Amino acid sequence: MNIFRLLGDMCHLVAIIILFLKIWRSKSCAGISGKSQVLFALVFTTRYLDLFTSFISVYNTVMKVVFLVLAYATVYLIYLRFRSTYNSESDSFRVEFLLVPVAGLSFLENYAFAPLEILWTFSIYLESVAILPQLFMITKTGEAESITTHYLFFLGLYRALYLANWVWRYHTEGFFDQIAVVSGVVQTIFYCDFFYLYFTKVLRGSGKMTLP
Amino acid sequence: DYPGKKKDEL
Repeated sequence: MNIFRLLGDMCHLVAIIILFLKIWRSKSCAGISGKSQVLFALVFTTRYLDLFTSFISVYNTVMKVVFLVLAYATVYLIYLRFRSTYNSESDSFRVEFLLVPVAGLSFLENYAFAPLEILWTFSIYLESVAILPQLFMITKTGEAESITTHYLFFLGLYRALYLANWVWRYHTEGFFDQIAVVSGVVQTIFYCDFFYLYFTKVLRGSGKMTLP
Repeated sequence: DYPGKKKDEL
C-alpha cells in the first residue's frame, strides 16, 4: 500500500458517499444517470468475486464490502425508492454499446482465460467507460448540480491517483499491471474535459455547472 | 504467474 493508492481509495469512497447522501437527503436522483450506477455495481460485482476465494487484508475486504453495499444501495435509491425523480428520458445512453465491446475485449485481451480472470478484466474495461452515461446526461441536460460535479471530481481523481500509485509501484517493486494501467489512463482521459469545466466553473463559485 | 495474479488493489 502507498499514499497514492490510499488517497485514491479514500477519494473513491468519498465520491460514492457524496452521491449516496445527495440522493438520500434530497430524496431525488434528478440529474443522476442510473445507468452509470448500474454499471458501477456491475464493475464491483465482477471484480470482487474474490471476496470469497482470497483474503488480502482486513482493509481490502472491508472496502470491497462497503463499495458493493453502497453501489447497490445507490441503484436501489434510483430505481426503486426515488424512481419518480429519475430522469430516464435524459439518461438515454445506449449501454449495450459499452457492454458488448467490453465483454468482447475481456475475452480477447486478458492475463488468463479463466472465469475469475476474465470477469476481473471485464470489470477493469467496464470501469473505464462506466461514467460515460453520466457525462452524456450532463451534456444532454446542459447542466449539473454542484454536488454532482463534486461527486465526479472525486471519482475522476481516484483513478488519477491510481495512475500515480502504478508509477510508484513500478519504480519501487517493479509491479506493472498493463490492463489496469491502460484502462486507467483511458478512464482518466474521459474526465479531462469535465476537470477543465470543474476548475473553471464550479470552483469559481458559480455553483451550478452549465455547459457552454 | 502473470502480473494480474496478485490482485491486491481495489
